[in-house]
Amino acid sequence: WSLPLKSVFVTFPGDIIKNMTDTELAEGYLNKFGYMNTVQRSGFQSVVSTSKALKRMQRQMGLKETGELDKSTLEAMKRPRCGVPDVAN
Amino acid sequence: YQTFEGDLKWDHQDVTYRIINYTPDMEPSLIDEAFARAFKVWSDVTPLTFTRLFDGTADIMISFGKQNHGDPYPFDGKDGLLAHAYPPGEGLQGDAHFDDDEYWTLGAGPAIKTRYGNAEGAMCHFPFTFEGKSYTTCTTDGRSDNLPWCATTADFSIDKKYGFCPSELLYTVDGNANGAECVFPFVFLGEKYDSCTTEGRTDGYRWCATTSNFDNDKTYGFCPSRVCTETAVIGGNSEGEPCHFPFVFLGKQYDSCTSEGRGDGKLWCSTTDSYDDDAKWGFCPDQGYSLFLVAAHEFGHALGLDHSNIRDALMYPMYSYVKDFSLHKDDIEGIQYLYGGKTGPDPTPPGPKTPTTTPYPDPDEPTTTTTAPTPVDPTKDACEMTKFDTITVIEGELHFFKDGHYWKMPSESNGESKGPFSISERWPALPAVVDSAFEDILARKLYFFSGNRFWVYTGKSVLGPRGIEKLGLPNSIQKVEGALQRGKGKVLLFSGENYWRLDVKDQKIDKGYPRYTDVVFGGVPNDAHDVFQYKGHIYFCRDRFYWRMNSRRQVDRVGYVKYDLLKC
Repeated sequence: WSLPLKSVFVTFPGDIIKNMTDTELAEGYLNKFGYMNTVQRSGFQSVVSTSKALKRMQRQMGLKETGELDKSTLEAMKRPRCGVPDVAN
Repeated sequence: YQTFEGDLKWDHQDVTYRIINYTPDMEPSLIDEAFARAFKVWSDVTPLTFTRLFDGTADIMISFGKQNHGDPYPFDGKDGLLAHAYPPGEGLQGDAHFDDDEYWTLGAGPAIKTRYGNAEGAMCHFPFTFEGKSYTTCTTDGRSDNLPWCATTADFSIDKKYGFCPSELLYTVDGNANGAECVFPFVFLGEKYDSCTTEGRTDGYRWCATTSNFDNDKTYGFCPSRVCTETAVIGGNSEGEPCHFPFVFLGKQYDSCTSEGRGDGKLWCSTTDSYDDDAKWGFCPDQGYSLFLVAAHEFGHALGLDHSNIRDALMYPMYSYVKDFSLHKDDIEGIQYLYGGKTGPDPTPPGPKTPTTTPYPDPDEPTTTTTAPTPVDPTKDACEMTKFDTITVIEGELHFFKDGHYWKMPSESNGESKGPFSISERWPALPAVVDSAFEDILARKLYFFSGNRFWVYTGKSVLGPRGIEKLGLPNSIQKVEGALQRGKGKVLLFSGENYWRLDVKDQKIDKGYPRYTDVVFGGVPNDAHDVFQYKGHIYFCRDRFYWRMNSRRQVDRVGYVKYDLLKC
C-alpha cells in the first residue's frame, strides 16, 4: 500500500473561495439565514449567542438540539438550499 | 409551515408570471414546462390560477443569474444557495431568482430534449447503446458534421430512434436572434472566433454571433450547455467548455474527473491538456438540481409561504431530490391558510394542451343536439348571435341585450343562459337597442344608454329619456358603448377611442376627461363596441371576441363571447 497521497489543496482561479474554517462557515450560515440577529415583534434587535442560534437552527432542521457545532449540524450547513432566511425578519 | 410577517399574500387569485431569461443547461421548452408544473403544484390545491405573460410586468418575474444578479442577496457559485424568492407584493416582491452557477436538470442527470431526428422531440435515453458501445452522454460518433446526438431508446441498433442534442450549431437561447444558430467563424471586436466565447461579458455566459460579423450585425445568442455532450464543465472559469482528457494536474495525468486538490470533494476537470500550464477548469456534471422541485419551493415563497421545519415538506429549506413528488400536508395547510382550498373542478390530469378559447365546432361535423333550454322564441337563441348590443351585470348576473330582447347568465360557472326576455316587459320606457347600461348598486339605480339619450330606472319608476349632454358628455358623441364602475361613485363611460369619468352622485363628468382608452388600457382594441366589468375583470368586446383585463390592467385572456361567457 503506498503512503496516502498528502492532499494538496489548490486555489482554483474563478472558484468561489469557500475554504473557510468550520466556525467561519457556521457563523456565516447562522447570520445569513437569520438565526443570529432576531428582530423582536417590538422591533428590538437582539443578538443571540452562537449556542442559542445553533439550537434554533438545529430545531428548524429537525436535528438534535445540542447548541454545539457537531458533525450533523456542520453537514446540514453544507447542503444545497434555498437562499430565503429561515427566521422571518 | 410559516407565513411571512403579516401573512403577506396576493390580493387576487389570477396570478401572472413571466420568464425573463433561461439557463443554458436545459432546452427552453423543458424550462417552460418545469415552471408550469411547479405552478400547478399550488393551483391544484387553491383557487389560484397562473397565467404566463410574455412581456410587461407580471406578479412573479422569474430569472436566472449568477453571483451579484441585481438584488442585495448575491448567489455563491456552484451548490450552496440554489435560488431565492420574495414574498408577494409590488416590484421585486413576488419575484423568483435561480442561481445559474448550478447545473439545472430535472434532478436525475442530464435532461435532454432532442430536436429534429426522428423521435419527435423525445428525451434522450441514457445509457443507450450504439454499434455495441454504451453511451451516458450525447455523442458525435457516427457523424461527420460534429453534431451531438443521442438515442431516445435504450438500443439505437434495434429502434433506430434518435434526435439531436443541444448544440450552438443548431440553436441559441435568448439574445436577439430568435434562437438562430451560431455562425462560425464570427468576428467580434475585430477578432475571429471559431467557438462560443464569454469574451465581452462579465457574467460568464457563453455566447456567439448568429452572423459572420457581430461588429456589423450585432445579432447574437447564448450557447446551449453541452454538458450532455462531451462532459462540458459547470462553473469554474471555463463554463460550458468540454473536459480535456487526459489532462495533467500537479504533474500527474488524469483520464477522468477528479476531486484531487479540493477540500470539498467536488469532481472537476481541466479543459486543456495541462491544468498546470493553463489553469482552465470547471466542475464535472452531476445529477444536477431539479428545476421543477426548486421552482415549486420558490413559488411557495412567492405566494406567501416561509420555510417549514417539516423535513419532508416542500417548503423545508434544504434541497433533496424526490422522484415522484407530491405536496406534503404541511405545505397544503400553509397555502390553504392563505388562499383557501380549491373551489373549482378537481385537477384534470395533464392532457393535450386545450386552447384557452374553445374553437368553433367544425361546421361539417354534425353538431350534437344537446337538449338546450327551450327559449321563449327558438329563433332567438343567444348562441346564434354573433354580436350583442350590450353586455352588462345586473344583480350579479350577466345580461346580454340584442334587438329588444335580453338573456341572463347565472353567476355560477356551470349555469346556462336563460331567455330571451323582452326588454319592454321589464323596462317599458327603453328602446329596442340599448348601447350600454350600468348598475349604481349603492343607489339601486339602473342607467341605460341608447344613442345620445339615457334613462335611469329606480325599481319600476324611470327618469328619462334625457340627453347625455345633461351629464356633461359632448353631444358630438354618437353613443355610449361601455360603462365600468370604478368604485367611490365613479363610472367610466366609453365611446369610440375615448372614455370619460362620471361622478354618479354629482351626475357630472370629472375634469381632465376624455382620455384615450388605449393609453390607459393597453392591449385592448380601441374600437371595442362594449366594455363591462365582471367578476373582478374588465371585458372589452369587439365582434365575437372579448379581451379580458385583470385588476392590474394586464390582458390575460382573449376569447369568444359565445363559448366563454355564454357557455354555448
